[in-house]
Order: sequence, then C-alpha cells, then structure tokens
Amino acid sequence: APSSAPSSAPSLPPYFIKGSIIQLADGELKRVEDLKTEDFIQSAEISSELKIDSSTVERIDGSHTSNFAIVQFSVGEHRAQVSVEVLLEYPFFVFGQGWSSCCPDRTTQLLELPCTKLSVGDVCISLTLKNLR
Amino acid sequence: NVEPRSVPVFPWHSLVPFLAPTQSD
Repeated sequence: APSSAPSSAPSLPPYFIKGSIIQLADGELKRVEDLKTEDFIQSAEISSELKIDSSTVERIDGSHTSNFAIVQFSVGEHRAQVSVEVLLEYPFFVFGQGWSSCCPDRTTQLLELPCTKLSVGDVCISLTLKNLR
Repeated sequence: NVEPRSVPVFPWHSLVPFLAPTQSD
C-alpha cells in the first residue's frame, strides 16, 4: 500500500533529547545538555579527519507556519556562504554559550534541552574535513 | 523479568552540522 503519511511532521534526531549520552573523541561520556565548547574543540583536536570551523549566523528566515527556518552562515576563514534549512527547534551549539535554536521555546518543549535564541552574529560550531595530504 | 535496556550512545560529531565551505580553487 502506498504510504500516504503526511511528511509535514519531520522529527529531530534522537541525540538532541535531554539526557542523551554523547561519546567524546577521548571516549568520555556526557549528557547532551552538559556539553561545553571545550568538549567539541578537544574532540576535534583528537580527530584525524574533522576540524572545527566557526560559522557565523548572517541571516535567519523563518516562519511558524512552515515550522522551518533557513539559516545562512558565513563559514570558516574564507567566509564561505552556506544556507541550511532546519526545523525551528533544531539546536546549534554557539561558541561559549551552548545550545541555541531559532525557536528555543519549541526546543525546550519538544526536547527538554535548555536552549537560547539563535541570533544573527552568533558563532556556531561546525565541522569541515581536515586537509589530508 | 526486567531486561536491561541498552542505552544508545551517540558520537560527538553527530551533533555538529557539517558545513563544508566551497573551495574556490
């Protein structure tokens, strides 16, 4: 039978739910709500393939009617422009601040993840591939 | 009988969006 389930209710990945266990690169286990900026930086330093990049929020276009937002970032030292479409409650990790989303009330309601409002100018943690020789 | 539930463990990098800047050269 063809699936006619509405596709208008996408779900967030399970690892953003409060209490989810996250393994850092050194093997340490932490709850998602306890992660610090240093955890990401140190994990990336250990990683042989991934490096942390700074992604500055340049623009946020969103509406509560669509449940989606388009977030435009300026990524890395070359300030490459990257846009991503995410659910309003999708959390990004802001340097020195923690989890932030376009709609922190929804994030807290759906995930119980403490969250602040993502704003233009925030610098988020993102990943790129290390240059492999 | 209560079976122990395995708790999922997620790798740290799954939490971070992978934003690969385009290389101009």
